[in-house]
Amino acid sequence: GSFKTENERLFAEFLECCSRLTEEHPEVIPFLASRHQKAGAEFLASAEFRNVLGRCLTRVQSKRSKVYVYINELCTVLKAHTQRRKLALSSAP
Amino acid sequence: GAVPMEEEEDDDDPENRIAKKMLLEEIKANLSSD
Repeated sequence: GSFKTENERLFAEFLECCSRLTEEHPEVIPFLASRHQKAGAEFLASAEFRNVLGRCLTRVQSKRSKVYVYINELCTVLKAHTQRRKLALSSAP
Repeated sequence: GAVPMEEEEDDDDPENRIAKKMLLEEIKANLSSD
């Protein structure tokens, strides 16, 4: 099944939680949001992303002093799944 | 009454400090490349 809706909810919750903890650097949340926008739709609806999000959210709620560690982790994962522009690969025989 | 829980200590953690530095540098690099 697709985790799209659940992942969107978890991500919104993570953003909300982090925005309160990163007020000194207001550019961080828009950056994280833009990484999320650029990620592939398939990954955003995956169980893998749900696991990463769930873990980051639980951790940031229990260890607020490491908020940037978790944001960085999520950014790295999203960057790794950035939707690539279509490459001119010749798949036809 | 309720006990306020205020913990503003995100610079106390070395791992957090490094992650913050990396993240802010990446944001800066992204802004300048746009």
